[in-house]
Amino acid sequence: TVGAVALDKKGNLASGTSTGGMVNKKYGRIGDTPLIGIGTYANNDSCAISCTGHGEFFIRAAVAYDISARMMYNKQSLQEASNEVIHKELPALGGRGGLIGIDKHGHIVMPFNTKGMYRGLKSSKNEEFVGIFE
Amino acid sequence: MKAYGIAIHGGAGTVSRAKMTKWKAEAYKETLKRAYSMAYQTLHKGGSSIDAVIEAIVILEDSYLFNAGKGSVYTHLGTHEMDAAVMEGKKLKAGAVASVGYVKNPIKLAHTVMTKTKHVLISGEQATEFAKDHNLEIESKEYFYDEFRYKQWQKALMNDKVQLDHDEDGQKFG
Repeated sequence: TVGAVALDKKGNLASGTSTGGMVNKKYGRIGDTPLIGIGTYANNDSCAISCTGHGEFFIRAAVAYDISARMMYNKQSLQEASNEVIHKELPALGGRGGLIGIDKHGHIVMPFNTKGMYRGLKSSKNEEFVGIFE
Repeated sequence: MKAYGIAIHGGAGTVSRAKMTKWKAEAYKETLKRAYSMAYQTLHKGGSSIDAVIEAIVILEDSYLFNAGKGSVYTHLGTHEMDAAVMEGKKLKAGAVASVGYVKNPIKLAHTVMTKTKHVLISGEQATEFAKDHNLEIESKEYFYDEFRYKQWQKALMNDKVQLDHDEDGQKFG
């Protein structure tokens, strides 16, 4: 699974995710990637999110919209909301994976609860990073 | 000046450091860096966030290293069923596809659903036909062949196990 989230100069957020699914997949199984609000979500009033991992758990936890809602209604920061979901909510269900997110101020998060996640970022705040493991 | 930026991922999983050789790590990092750098340039020049997102994902879909597009894993039947989605935060516009085969860049198909239809999510063979109707690139079965992925599938078949594609022996992230 691959994904990207972006904030442009006009303050618009966007998100995208693309996947080949799971090895040996049967029965037409579909994961979280194409489900808006679960594996992919963007809302200028909160954040843009793209997820990767064991899709069934992301679906049950409605991950991407949950983070946006926590920010809009619970006044949590993107950092707080995404860490809580990835390091508490998902593991409580037995879910593994990670996500990337960016908010309307350009704050970027890349939490994951697996051994590694391929990830990278670049921002106008002179931030740049590429990594695989913690 | 307003901040702008891009973040990308290529999947999360359980591969161990020991199995990630130096050259493999370099190959992954080089592709990730190319993807976010190209997309960042689009933003820097005043381009839209949706264009930057699609640009980054196309680069990752076109690499055999990641489980999307060209590097997609095999299903139980030896086919490729790809999914993709895009969403804009301004008016909550969205487009998505599920279980499409042979489309070179599923993210472009998802964007076509968002911009050319009133739907959000379409799936299966009719979605592949929709891609052809909108002149999106369709690739052959050979294009999606990757020896590593093929062996991963054969191994999963033997264990008859469905697995995230970057699990331990998968050496790749999901």
